Amino acid sequence: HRSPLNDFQRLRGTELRAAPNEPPPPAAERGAAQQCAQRCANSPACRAFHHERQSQLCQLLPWSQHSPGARLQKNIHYDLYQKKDFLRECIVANGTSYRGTRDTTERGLRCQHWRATTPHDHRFLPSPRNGLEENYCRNPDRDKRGPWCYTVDPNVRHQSCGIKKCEDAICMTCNGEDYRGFVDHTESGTECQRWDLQHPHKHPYHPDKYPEKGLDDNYCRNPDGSERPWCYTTDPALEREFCRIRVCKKRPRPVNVTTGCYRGKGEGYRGRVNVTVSGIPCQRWDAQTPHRHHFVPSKYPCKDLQENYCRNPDGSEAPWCFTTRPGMRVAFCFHIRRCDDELDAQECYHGHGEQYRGHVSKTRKGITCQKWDATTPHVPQISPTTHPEAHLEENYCRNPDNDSHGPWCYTMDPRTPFDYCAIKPCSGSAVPSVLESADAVTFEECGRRDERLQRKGR
Amino acid sequence: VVGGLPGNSPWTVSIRNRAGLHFCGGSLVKEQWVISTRQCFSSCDADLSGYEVHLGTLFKDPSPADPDLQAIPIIRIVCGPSESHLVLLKLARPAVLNKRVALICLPPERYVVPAGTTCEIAGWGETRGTADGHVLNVAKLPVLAHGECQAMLRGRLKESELCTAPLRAGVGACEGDYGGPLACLTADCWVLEGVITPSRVCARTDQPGLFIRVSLYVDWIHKVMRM
Repeated sequence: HRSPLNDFQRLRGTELRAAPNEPPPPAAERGAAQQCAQRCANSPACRAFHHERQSQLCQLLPWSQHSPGARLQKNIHYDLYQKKDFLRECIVANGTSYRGTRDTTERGLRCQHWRATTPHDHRFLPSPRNGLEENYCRNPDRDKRGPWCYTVDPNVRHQSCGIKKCEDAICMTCNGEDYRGFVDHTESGTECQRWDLQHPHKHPYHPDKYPEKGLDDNYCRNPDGSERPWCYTTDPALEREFCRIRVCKKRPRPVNVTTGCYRGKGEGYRGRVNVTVSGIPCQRWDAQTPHRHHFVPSKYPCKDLQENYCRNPDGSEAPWCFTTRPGMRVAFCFHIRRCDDELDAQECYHGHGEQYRGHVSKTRKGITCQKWDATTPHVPQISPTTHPEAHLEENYCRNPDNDSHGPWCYTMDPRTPFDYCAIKPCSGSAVPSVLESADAVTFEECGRRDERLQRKGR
Repeated sequence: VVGGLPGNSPWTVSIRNRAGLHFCGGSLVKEQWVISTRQCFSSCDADLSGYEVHLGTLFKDPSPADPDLQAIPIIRIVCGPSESHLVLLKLARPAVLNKRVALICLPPERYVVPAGTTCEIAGWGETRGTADGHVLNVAKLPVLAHGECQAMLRGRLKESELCTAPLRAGVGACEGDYGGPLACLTADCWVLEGVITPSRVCARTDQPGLFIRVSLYVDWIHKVMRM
């Protein structure tokens, strides 16, 4: 059930141009991204491929972005997939697959070129298949200390390069929500499923929907406020599992802490409100009754899960808590007020926002907006063609239908056709009062009931 | 409902969790759409697989063999404009309308229901010992003028809220009723003027009942159903 794409790292809307003296790459062939990946994986010379989404063409490339003279360039028609082995600065297992460009040893000695036999004569000569290029650190003899090289120092024949294992190379703070490292296996050694695929496990964490969560390729991430980074696995029998990643020694300083009000989603709220909107006392975070839960304070060191105070440890929309009522598991603490400075945000709109021409392009839930001229994931009823006067540019929030609730956009979440944007009305912007209007009342065929049943019921 | 009587409200639905337990109310506004309140759900992205609505029954825990019961899974939740605290729930299939299941009218956009109009709340929530807790209870409540309610609440009332007058004997919504309807009879039609929203206490005698004013969000409801 693993995808051949698992060996590749994707860069969307990017083209990789070779050095001018390189011969042109082979002609493009038809195929889906997975098929291109399979072809590239089978070809020892292939290091990357372009995938042209619209025409479903793929072009195999014998170079990567680290090849001399190669450069990345924006191209909206292409996705660039490069073999992970050529990009990673860390190693997997003993690093025999490492194809990076490190060329100094752990003590800082420069590596000897593999094709050179001085100052040290040796038997590991380059061939098209063994990856011994330039003077880069490699592990042709499966040394358990990882990639190494012969050194240019006549007194030191060879030395380990000290390249760290991926699970140790980048550490995580708190619960690893910010972890952007390269571990792609779970703690049991199962390979992760790519976030942009829906098999073998169907899931809601599509990378386009949560661009700020770093759901790249099949790397371990923590998009849902779990205890640690995790991933869906390529094993159909194991939906998801935690990954083993080193914890940083330094704890980051908390940002955006508030006590009397909350900003954004209230993840920095550290106040002492401890009842729900309807006055039900919250359950203590360190208690497991009446509700069992995994938000144990010791496992969430940066979330300040003290007493029974309302908190937002999982990126929900607002601070919340488990309630002391057995029949009501969680409740939001919407009665905590929003901070005033947030209401005066720089981006605001007047009236209903029909004239809003700003560049906000995310919904209030942080989902990226779909471009107005795009037709996926949603086929729009309103577009630059149908509403040429509405300035429907890029994926900026607009209000082409004079929606009384403000600027909105189609979203990149396939399950949310449209949503309102994170823009507030400007202070002092007057909207007519609803209490002054009185309309004639007309109704369709609804809202009628059999009054005999009412009497009978009573 | 505190201080209510057993009654019939064919648009009031019971929202059930995976264990089949009732936790909130809602109103059937279209065959495949139910309106309720945001506070009933943990998230706008909540995984509602296994959640259902029950329609067509007066009983809180009807037998699965109840011939009138329609149990329909919820397939989607859509959150309303932020200050609305409303959600629309899409059902897996359209409800079958009959004498026990009916749609409730939506008010005209920005319609203000006149003070003194008699309305009803309905729900399977707590009765605090005032009525039979195993059946749907209904209570009548008169609409209170916005200005009067504003005075009683010392200026804390928003235009997006609607009040009913406090009654001498405590009558009002309670836990488990949230998300249900405040239905008012206008021009021979029952109209969904308000949605029951959680408040600090249940049915306090000297406090008005607070509801979300649905007429301000009718455009959003139509847009969601259209899109």
